[in-house]
Amino acid sequence: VSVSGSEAFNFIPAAPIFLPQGPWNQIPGGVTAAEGFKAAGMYGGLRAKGEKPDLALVTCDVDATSAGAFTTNVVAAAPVLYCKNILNVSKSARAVLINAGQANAATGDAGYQDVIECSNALAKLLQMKPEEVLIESTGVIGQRIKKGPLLESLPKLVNSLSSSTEGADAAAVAITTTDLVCKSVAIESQVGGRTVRIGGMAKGSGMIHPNMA
Amino acid sequence: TMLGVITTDALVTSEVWREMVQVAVNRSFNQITVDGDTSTNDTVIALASGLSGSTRISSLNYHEAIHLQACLDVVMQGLAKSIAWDGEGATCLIEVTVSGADSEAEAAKIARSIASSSLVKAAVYGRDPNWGRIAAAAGYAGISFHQTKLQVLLGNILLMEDGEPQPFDRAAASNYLKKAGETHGTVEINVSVGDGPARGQAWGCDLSYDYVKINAEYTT
Repeated sequence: VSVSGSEAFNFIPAAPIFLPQGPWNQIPGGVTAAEGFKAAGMYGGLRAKGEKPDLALVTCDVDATSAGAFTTNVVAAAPVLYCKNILNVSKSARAVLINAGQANAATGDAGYQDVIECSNALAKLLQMKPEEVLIESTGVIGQRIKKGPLLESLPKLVNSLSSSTEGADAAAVAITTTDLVCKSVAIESQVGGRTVRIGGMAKGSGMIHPNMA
Repeated sequence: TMLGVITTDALVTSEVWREMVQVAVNRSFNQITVDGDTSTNDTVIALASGLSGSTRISSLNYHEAIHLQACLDVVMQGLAKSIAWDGEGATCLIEVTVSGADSEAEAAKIARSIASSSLVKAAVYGRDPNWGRIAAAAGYAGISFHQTKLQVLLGNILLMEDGEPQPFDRAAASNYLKKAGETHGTVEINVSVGDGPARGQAWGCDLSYDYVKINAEYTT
């Protein structure tokens, strides 16, 4: 079931995000505020219970310059290892697929293969190369991704991509786990004589002491 | 676990973008804490489409790069603070600002040490203006400073000056904490450790019974 932003807020409200004064304006839109980005969030049957959206997708219409920061915990999840490998060989990307419910951590080679299979399937649907697809997971450590329901949900997820604020809001809800609010923000500012937009979404509430590099 | 996805339409080269993102992560997500547990999955992915048509940024020293860095910092800090604000069982956000250090990294390390202290977090939950715990957490951060230079304020209430406790209105200080908890607001802890030029911030939340309850029942 894909949800629009307003429905997404039926599940959890948006966090109040306070930005300091500066040479920028806060604008709606989160990850879809910047030119070229679309997002979607839907319930794919991945969560252990409830029907809160649990699958999110962010895409870019063009090759986007990519960067990443990853946990330095040596017990690193399969999607972390996968993304680090991708960023080591490629300077750009065009999609980020995020699942909530299973962390795909401590899942060995089988867990890594699951990541490969999901990125290949999505790349085919989006007519991209697999190495243009990055993946993030969050949830129960030791559990592999519920690959069947995830792969079955991809066509509907891709069809519900939207450059609207609703798309960004639905994605921000779909990445949450024990969060009580979803986290999404965007700003615009004049950079080099043009209006530049920066947006983002995040999740997190427990097991929080990031040391990312 | 924290996950983040950041998007922009700025036009920036790969090397500069990757540098900028790590700097912003160090000033935001790497400066939050809820429980001191670093996850197996923490990830931030940042994508720049370049479709704004802005000047191509190919050096960190460009004026445009400095401006874009400030914008990236504020977006990531806004998201990072909302994670700490939403910490499991939290009733308020704790914002720690450390000044007077010799470098930004040292100030940041002291700030995060204070924000991570279970005793400081529990004192905030107990609405106890416990300056001793704040001083101790600053002292064990691994950064050397003269303890006679230590100053601690809770909001704008001076608790310590020149490394020694000051007389202060305990009821007012406790009410400051109580009000923040009732409104899920922000408790500001301001610490100065010397005359250095650098400052850093960290964000956390108070430690409530609910944190234990949530995590004693939630199992993998």
